[in-house]
Amino acid sequence: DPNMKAGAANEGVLANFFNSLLSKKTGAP
Amino acid sequence: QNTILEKTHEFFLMCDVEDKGFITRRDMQRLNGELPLSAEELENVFDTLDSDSNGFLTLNEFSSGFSEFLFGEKIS
Repeated sequence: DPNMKAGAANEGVLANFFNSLLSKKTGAP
Repeated sequence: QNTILEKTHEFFLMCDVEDKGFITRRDMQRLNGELPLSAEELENVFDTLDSDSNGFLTLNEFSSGFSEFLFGEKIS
């Protein structure tokens, strides 16, 4: 299902985004 | 719960640098140089979080996305 794949990709990008914010906040690389 | 709310607000303010109370695509693109995400990925994040697709990301929409991330995926 292409829709499900797109959803999974979005989840990944969202996780990436929030992880980056967390890293930026804590100063970790 | 309060800690999560605080963090959410902190992250929201990191995107909403002008403290407008909402995040626009432009604010998101500004993060391009600060976060290791491409412009396309940031656009994707914005579209995913902007659940009513009105072009403005409210704290409420941002919080929903953040809790989805927190409870849908573990932080390593």
